[in-house]
Amino acid sequence: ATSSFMDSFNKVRGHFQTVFRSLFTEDDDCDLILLDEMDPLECDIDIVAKPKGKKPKSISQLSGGEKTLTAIALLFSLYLLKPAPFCIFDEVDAPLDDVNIEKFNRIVRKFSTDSQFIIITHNKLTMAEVDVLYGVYMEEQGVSGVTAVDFRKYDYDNILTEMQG
Amino acid sequence: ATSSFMDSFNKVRGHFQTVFRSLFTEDDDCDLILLDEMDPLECDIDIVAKPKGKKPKSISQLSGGEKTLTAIALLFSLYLLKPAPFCIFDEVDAPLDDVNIEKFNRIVRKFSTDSQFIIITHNKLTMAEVDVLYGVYMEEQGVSGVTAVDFRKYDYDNILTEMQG
Amino acid sequence: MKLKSLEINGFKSFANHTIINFNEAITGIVGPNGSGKSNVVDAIRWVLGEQKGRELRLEAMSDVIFNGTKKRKVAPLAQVSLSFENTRNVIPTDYQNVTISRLLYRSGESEYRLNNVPCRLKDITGLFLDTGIGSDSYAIIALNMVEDLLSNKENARRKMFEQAA
Amino acid sequence: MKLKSLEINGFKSFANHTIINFNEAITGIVGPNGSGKSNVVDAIRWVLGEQKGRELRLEAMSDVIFNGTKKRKVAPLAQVSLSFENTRNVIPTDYQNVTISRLLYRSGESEYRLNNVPCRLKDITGLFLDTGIGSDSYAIIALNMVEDLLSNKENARRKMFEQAA
Ligand SMILES: Nc1ncnc2c1ncn2[C@@H]1O[C@H](COP(=O)(O)OP(=O)(O)OP(=O)(O)O)[C@@H](O)[C@H]1O
Ligand SMILES: Nc1ncnc2c1ncn2[C@@H]1O[C@H](COP(=O)(O)OP(=O)(O)OP(=O)(O)O)[C@@H](O)[C@H]1O
Ligand SMILES: [Mg+2]
Ligand SMILES: [Mg+2]
Repeated sequence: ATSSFMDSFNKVRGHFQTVFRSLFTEDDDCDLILLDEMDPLECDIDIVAKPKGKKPKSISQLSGGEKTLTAIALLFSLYLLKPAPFCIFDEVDAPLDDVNIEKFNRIVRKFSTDSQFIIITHNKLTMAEVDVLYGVYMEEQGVSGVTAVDFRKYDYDNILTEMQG
Repeated sequence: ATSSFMDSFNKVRGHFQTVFRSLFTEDDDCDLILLDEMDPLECDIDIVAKPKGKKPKSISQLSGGEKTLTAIALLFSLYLLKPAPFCIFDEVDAPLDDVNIEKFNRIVRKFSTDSQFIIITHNKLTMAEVDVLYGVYMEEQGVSGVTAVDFRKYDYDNILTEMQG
Repeated sequence: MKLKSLEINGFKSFANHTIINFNEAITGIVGPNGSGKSNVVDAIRWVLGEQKGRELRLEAMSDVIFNGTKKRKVAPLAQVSLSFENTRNVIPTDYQNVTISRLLYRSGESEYRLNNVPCRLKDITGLFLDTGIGSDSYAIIALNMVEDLLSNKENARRKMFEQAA
Repeated sequence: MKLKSLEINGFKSFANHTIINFNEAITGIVGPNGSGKSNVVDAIRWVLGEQKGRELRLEAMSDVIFNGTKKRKVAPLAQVSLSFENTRNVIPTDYQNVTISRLLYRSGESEYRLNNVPCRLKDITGLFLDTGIGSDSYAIIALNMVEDLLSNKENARRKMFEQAA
């Protein structure tokens, strides 16, 4: 059990360095560390992330968007180890700026050859990247309905206004 | 002490009903309740919020955006009781959809006659509503700089790209 | 495995029978705050067998049944069905098309079905062992789970590793 | 009282001397993830006397000093100054213009100043009693505080009421 966990852990650790650099910049450092190598099946797992030349003491010093992107890098590293048939992301792009949203959408597109993605978002850039868009709205007070949405920017603004009822 | 707290509490409660209805709809119900009226200085304060005809058992059943808007209603109710000379909001508009962002910006504008506001945001609608815009960016790797930004939509996209360095 | 469709009826805000098709690689879901987008995610987790009400923002499991509005009464039951094409035989069954269903009646009675044949919860969870699909999968991610990963709340990082390992 | 300007030097990512003017009713701050926007808010809380490192995302208070990058060495001290116009005599002092400053040296020595005259921390916090301004004011709000209000973490609701009452 230990060796199979260590095997998986080391693979994810390798993926993390690749994925992190693709989401931040190519000469950034990051790592995943087992805090107690004598107890690999139980100990805490530390995340080290140093984007863009910075030297934070821990990831809690990073900004909201940097932390979110780091967590996304970890998730996709797990997906490289074991792709799930489908992945659902509920508004995980909310803390990201426009440039990082493009990176997020690009990595989703890349992985979508092996997994189906369902992305819930309020962000127009993300909406422009998906293959099909469904609008969920209040059909009557307190009752949900769903409709297909044809996304062209002004179209969405109009639909959103209609959806507000 | 008790009567002065009760006095403030009841005023905030009244404000909450007004502000909540202005952020949701005019015939919505909401309330602030002292969970133990025998111990008003220590007991928990309950928030009841029923937007748009819904009947949630507690606010934890509401959606992310509905909860955020409810908290904003509570904050502005406190500001009606005691305006602060300045208010700082760091990306509190992130969970809100476009329609609710307009409502948020409108209530900020309304209260800005009595208080100065500093709003940190990634949202273009909010950016269009402020009086002056400052861009914070990485002047060199890991070092922040600030510049005045002239907001017209394409201008911001260009500046953001430049700011990414 | 390829997702085909999700059918929701009487579950949370979905008082009306609703079908959402998932034929594409990347599906986007958009709409106003409180319209029901996260409820769609809850429905998928619920039909996959989620037993913890707290994970679905409920105080009691019976809270998943549409609880009525000022203009509409409560639903007699909540029902969700999720249909797949069993491509690459990810699910250990001879069926090429698989539909799992879950029903909960106001009486508290609950049913699970596999291709419309009543079964037990463990028949359903058993189908998905090792596929990466499950109610608390590393592939179903909302912002609060991103925060848990970053703060390592309740050893969230290890739990996520173990699902992928 | 009217905010006039904020001066930051050596505080967190602000290795270079930076001035931000706050002359308008509503000031917006924008920029990429990790650029330093929330650090501006931290700077304001710090100069107002914040003593808890955790509130500023620090493990130790010395972490506020610019800690260097691959290309730039650490700063010798962190300094922040906040200037106001004392309109409506909100602050109990004869000065029409007030500047509060805080300095922290790598040695651990720290200084507070009022209009450039060294003073103690309590001289500064004393100035702002009952004004609604303070390092943990109900008027300085980020998304995590919105969540604390909604979940009522550590009686957040009552604490906020007490600041406004
Ligand atoms: N059992 C139920 N019966 C009726 N309505 C319910 C029930 N459970 C939850 N709801 C309602 O569903 C709504 C929440 O929907 P949901 O969380 O899916 O919104 P959302 O589209 O994700 O919004 P946001 O963009 O703000 O995240 C709430 O207003 C809640 O009151
Ligand atoms: N003492 C320090 N020295 C140098 N850099 C620091 C220091 N403390 C924090 N930082 C850096 O400042 C950056 C965080 O900035 P900040 O939180 O202000 O970003 P932000 O603009 O709010 O971004 P976001 O949009 O993601 O919220 C982090 O990358 C962090 O490493
Ligand atoms: Mg939601
Ligand atoms: Mg920030």
